[in-house]
Amino acid sequence: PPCQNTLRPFFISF
Amino acid sequence: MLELRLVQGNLLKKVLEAVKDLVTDANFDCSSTGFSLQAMDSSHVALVALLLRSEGFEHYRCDRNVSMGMNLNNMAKMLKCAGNDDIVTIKADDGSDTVTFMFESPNQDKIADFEMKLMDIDSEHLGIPEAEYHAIVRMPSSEFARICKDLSSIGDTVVISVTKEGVKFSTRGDIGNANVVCRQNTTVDKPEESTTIEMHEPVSLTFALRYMNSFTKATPLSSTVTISLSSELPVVVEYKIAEMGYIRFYLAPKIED
Repeated sequence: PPCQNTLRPFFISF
Repeated sequence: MLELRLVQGNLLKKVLEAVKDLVTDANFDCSSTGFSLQAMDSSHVALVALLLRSEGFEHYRCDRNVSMGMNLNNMAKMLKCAGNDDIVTIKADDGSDTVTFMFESPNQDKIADFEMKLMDIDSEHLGIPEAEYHAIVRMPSSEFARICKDLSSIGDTVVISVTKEGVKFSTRGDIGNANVVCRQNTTVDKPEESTTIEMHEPVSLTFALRYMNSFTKATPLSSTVTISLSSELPVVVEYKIAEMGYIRFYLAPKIED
């Protein structure tokens, strides 16, 4: 089954 | 000193009902722009961003930027004590470790104060880059909620595909599979009942239905929902809050290994 990504790689943390 | 008076107090009640199952504790930020919140769920898969613009309040006083950490379940408990027609005022003194919610009945014959303890929350603030989306679907929020609820009785994930034919929501599970296709439909009398699809490129993404169902708790806030999709990005599910702002949910896609 496809695995769940988290949001962190998509957004800029600051 | 902070004092925010919202005539439509039930908006705040609905906002809390929309976010309290996704996020336990969150910082509410208050600035000259408005009253806002950004928070991720505990597994960092979904993010909620809320903005209630200062112009939408009858009275808005915020002398300096303030961040107030609140337990959303406790805040929801307090706001449940407000009547649906009550005017709600949020008050806090500088440096105070409490916030007060004041509820006024429409004819001013009942005034209640509920004081809630604030908490220190060390939350990470994420920058959300401006994005070009491959497809933007606007549809009745009740229809989207119905589809998410129906599909979650069959499977755990939903594939949302946008082509020039329309938007397709698909799931599969142990008992079988299901597909719901919504076509563009702008001929209905009421704009809030129409479905519009703005597609630049076909897109197909897989998401956990558990989160989608949680987002649909915002349905009472808006008659329409906007779903923005790009193959490289989290989906954005947006409910506009009339004359005030929005509540946006971001959800990371599921990716094949």
